[in-house]
Amino acid sequence: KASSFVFREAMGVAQHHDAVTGTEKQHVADDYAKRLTVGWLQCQVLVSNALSSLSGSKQNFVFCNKLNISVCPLTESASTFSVQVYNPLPRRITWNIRLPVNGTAYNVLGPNDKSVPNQVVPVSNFTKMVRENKGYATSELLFQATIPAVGFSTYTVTKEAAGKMIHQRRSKWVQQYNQQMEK
Amino acid sequence: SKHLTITNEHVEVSFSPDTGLLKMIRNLDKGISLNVAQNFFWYNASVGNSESSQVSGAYIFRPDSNKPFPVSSSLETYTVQNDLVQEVYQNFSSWCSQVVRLYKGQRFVELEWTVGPIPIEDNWGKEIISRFDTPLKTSGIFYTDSNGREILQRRRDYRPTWKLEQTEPVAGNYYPVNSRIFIKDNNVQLTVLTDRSQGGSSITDGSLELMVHRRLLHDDARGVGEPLFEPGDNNKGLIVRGKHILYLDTPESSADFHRPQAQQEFIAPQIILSATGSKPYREK
Repeated sequence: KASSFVFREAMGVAQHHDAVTGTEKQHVADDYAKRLTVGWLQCQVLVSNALSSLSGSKQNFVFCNKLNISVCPLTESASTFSVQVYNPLPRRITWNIRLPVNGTAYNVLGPNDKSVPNQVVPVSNFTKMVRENKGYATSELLFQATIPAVGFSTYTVTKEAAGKMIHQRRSKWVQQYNQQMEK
Repeated sequence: SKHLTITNEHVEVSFSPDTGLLKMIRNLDKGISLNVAQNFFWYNASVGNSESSQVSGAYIFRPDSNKPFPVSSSLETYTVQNDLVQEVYQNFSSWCSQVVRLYKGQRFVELEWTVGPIPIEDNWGKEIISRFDTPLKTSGIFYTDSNGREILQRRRDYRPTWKLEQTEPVAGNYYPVNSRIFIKDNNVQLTVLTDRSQGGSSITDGSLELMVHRRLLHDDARGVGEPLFEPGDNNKGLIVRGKHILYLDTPESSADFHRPQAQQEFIAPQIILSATGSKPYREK
């Protein structure tokens, strides 16, 4: 059970001119942050309930609030996970997803079970410095999601096994070698 | 020293081989290019002077000089380039860095900046800006939005309803930027979208700046009763990470881009994850 009222109340309090402009005393700033956090936690339950209802299956949904500094315990550790992307806009959009991971290659399946092009890029030293010891991802998985208007798309991410990767690289190398030999 | 350029189907961004700073943006669809020098600067916060005892604080922005100091004049860069994204990582200092990013199919340049903790060991309060310098002849005119709705024309050292006697050449020309700021001439418009409300201005023609972070050591005596010290974790000061979206087009076409894009930034998609056969994050 959860209510959006807590978050609405926190947002109401945060309409004070000091909250809008950041001219409040430090302990008031801390209180604003606490109110917003408590409200947001309640809304996470609401969104989870809504998604469970819409998707027809009850899952333990996870909200990673530190994706901007490449921290997400789930994506860092899981070998397979689902990504639900909700689009509140009244038009279809393409959105770039970046998720902290520790693998080197991933398969991403889109809503129609078609493979989605993806890349794994290293987490920058800037980010590692900022996040300190909050997360341990070495890389970020990057793909483009297409989301319908006022709706959501689900993507399934699976880490490729190391053996399969080596096999693929070897196959590619053998293919290139054969092409060279043909030339 | 190699000439560094990143490009996708719509935009090309060049960097100075000498400094590593952003140098030029080209809209490939329209064949428009503009020299844009971007750098981070800091204003030294005023502690009062002979003209006025007003210090820079939470309410009042008052630099002690009209000329900000560059955070760095040359920087370390490296690049990541693949099919989906082209990135240039710029390290300005131990407390200021930026990624210039072009995603596949994207019509704009994304600048993801990370600023802080602002050092104050020298006992100088600092107000950090990101500044874009262009050769555009703007005649003191720039534009900021009003809560993402009406775009208002701002004119340097001028107020539309009274005769202004300008006493603060920098702070007196700062305006709220809730979602966007732009400058233009007859042919080209440079628009910057923000991901949060910031202060912004155009202090010289062709220039555009946004204040991204500030840390101050004195109370400005306007009621808050404490300096904007921003202790953060362990009293080190806050680190702030945000985005500026840079878009180059003609003045006639720019609104077709910045209106829907600003909406997309402010009512952004939400990512929700769920595990399928995951392991615990830590063994213990």
